[in-house]
Amino acid sequence: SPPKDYEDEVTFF
Amino acid sequence: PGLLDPTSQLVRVGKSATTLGIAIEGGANTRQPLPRIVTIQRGGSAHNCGQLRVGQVILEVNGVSLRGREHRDAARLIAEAFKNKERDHVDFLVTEFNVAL
Repeated sequence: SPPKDYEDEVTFF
Repeated sequence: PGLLDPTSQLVRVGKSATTLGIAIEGGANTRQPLPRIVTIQRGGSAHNCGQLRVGQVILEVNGVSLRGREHRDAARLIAEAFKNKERDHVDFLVTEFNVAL
């Protein structure tokens, strides 16, 4: 699968 | 491997607040293969510690490498490290440079 857009994946702790 | 990187730094974050107070982006199979800190929230444990910076890349958490871990997996590891009551701190190995070794 093509690389995902990392900007779509942000996690807050 | 992280220890061979002279720019890496071990940062111990005490659990001084109820939240860690950081946000990360990236993970394996993305353009940002290792998680990068994008936010440090005032009043959180990371902010209180004073040694983590936005833009740093996290290489290891409590000695566990984040290399090859997708975002969700890396995030789970960090969340569990903070939640684990057996330790009063979380050790982060971070680097200023955007390494993808």
